[in-house]
Amino acid sequence: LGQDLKTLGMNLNSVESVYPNFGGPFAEMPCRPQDIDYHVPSEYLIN
Amino acid sequence: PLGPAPLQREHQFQLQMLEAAYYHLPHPSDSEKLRAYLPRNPYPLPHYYPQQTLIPHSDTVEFFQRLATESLFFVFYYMEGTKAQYLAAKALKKQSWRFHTKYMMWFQRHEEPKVINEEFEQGTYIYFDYEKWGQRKKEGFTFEYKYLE
Amino acid sequence: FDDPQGLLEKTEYLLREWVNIFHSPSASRDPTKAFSVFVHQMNVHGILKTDDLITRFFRLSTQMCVDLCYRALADQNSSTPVLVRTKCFHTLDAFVRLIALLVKHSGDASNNATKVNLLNKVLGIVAGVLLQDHEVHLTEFQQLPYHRIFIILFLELNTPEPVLEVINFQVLTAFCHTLHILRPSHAPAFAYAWLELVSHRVFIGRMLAITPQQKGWGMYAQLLIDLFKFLAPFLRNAELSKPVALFYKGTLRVLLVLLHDFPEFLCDYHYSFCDVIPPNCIQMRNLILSAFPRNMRLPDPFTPNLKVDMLQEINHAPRVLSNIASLIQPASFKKDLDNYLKARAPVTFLSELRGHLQVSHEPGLRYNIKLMNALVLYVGTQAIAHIRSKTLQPNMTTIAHSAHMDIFQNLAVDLDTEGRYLFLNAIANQLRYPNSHTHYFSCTLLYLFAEANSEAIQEQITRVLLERLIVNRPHPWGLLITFIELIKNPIYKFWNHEFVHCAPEIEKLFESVARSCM
Repeated sequence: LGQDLKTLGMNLNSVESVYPNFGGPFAEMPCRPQDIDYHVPSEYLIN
Repeated sequence: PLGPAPLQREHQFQLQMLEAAYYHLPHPSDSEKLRAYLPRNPYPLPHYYPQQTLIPHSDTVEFFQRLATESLFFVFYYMEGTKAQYLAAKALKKQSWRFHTKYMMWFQRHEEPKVINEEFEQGTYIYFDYEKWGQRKKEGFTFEYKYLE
Repeated sequence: FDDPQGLLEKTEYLLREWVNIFHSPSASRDPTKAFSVFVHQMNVHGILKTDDLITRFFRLSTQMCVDLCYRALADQNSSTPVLVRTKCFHTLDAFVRLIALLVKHSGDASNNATKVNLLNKVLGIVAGVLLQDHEVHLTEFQQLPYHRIFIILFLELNTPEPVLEVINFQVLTAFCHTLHILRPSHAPAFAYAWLELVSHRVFIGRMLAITPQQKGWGMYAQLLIDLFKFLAPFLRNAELSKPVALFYKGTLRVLLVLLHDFPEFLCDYHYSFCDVIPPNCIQMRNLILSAFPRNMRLPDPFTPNLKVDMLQEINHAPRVLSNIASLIQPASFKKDLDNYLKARAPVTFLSELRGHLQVSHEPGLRYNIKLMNALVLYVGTQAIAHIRSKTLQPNMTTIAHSAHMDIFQNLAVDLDTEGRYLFLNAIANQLRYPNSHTHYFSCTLLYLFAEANSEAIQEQITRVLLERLIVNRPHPWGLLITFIELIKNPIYKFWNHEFVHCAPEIEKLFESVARSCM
């Protein structure tokens, strides 16, 4: 009857907000740090 | 007690289009800037590999500070433009590495510099050479502060 | 139509030129210089001369980008999905950067209208190309190019730069308008990408957290209503094909983010959301109704002898951002309703009530659900005000023998099973966190149970509560305290009713729910 919402791959016990790492509606897990585009200092854009 | 309601024609069309779209699903990388290295590339791994364990709090500087220095350099150079690169840089700075914006390499004092003034400091440094992928020692190096991030 | 001679070739040349510039090392070192050189080229080719030419340039460019993607996607067998995407994004990201730079640098610094107008124009053009493509390609439609254009453009225009921060609310408004135009019921083959866009972490952050005074909440609520309206017919029949199940699961994830991070947003718009969510979507509705303000501490509903009417919070009305009174149509009915509430006459009003609510004789579609919901909430809020006007507090005594309760009792008796189910659902949808509505409607439901003149009504009240309790969590606080009161307080003689023992598994179910409640 309904889904076990704890199995949707979201860290619902997190004290902080979850939206900054939300992987999207079809992602089975939150974003990893390497998945999140970040406004790093332009000097870091080595490539 | 409502029971099923027959789908109206427009809903049948919508369902048909949704079902077709199901075969062209968005990919996580569609919402991310192009990755020069390490693009997301789903790969069938053996089931016994850790599939989804995201280490809790792995997006904190504290977590990155526990990584080996070489790992931080890997993250910094191979995950450019992401939060991981930003966290790796912060962790490196906490270990007294300094980023040289001209050579685009990380330097660490090997000993107290022989000369320090307003413009620069001079002495022996360890630096990480990302082309040769290894730490090197450099004596008599002048670190001009205008290149200090 | 009527593209000037040679415009297509010029556009193709300029787009190709820009893509090369965008990917050149010099551009990454000095993006502004590269851009100004290119704008000069656009000028030389007369592209920026008139609004009409700029519009044609963007439409043709969009078309070219889309065509390139279709060719690359068709070419899948010769390369991997990652390579196909890299090829597509190579051009798309350059095109998006051009749009972003033109938006940023158009008009002078003080004149933001030019920037916003250009953005709206471009978004409108891309949306137009998408809808036309959707009609042409039908089940072969590819969301990829449009998804990429919209999300990368959104991210580019939300980088923390002063010139963009100043127009951020207009940027958000432009994107919300575009997403509303492209809502799933209009472009169902774009639905998955649409949900990705609407629930992207940066979009959620900007709409619900960063934009001050909650100015983005109303627009975001509209997008969620578009989402529920699209899903409703498929969920209503509870026949979830895999594509619908994936989309529904995605919707649950988005709602979980909102429940966790923005519960006040769900509290404010719960009425509008429940108005479009099918009555059988119990868990999704519970998820919305379970939201409560983060600064509120909910007393444990299982606390023995919990005195709900002693809670401070039940004196405060919750924010309901829908204009309920205006939802009661036609105006003549609203007038008769107000007259009855005021004069508790004429009695004929009660006997005509069902006629206003019933819209067909087709089973499952007999009633105007929106009118039912609005009527229940309107009468309830009027009842609370009426009781308060006599310096009393709503409780099991003060809610009785009133024009308001006449209406509820009449509906309980006069409606058929389908109608009464919708009526009881409309009441149960108000059982949320401690507030004056939760308290009033909890008392009303229990009063209707106690005063029912037939066991069928009591059974149906029990069903409506039970079906909300036996689904997976979360469960709204008001639902729990109402059911606990029903099964614990002897005045309802709950356990004596025939329907409680009508079958062994039902009896076991009640006992297990009772145990978990005790």
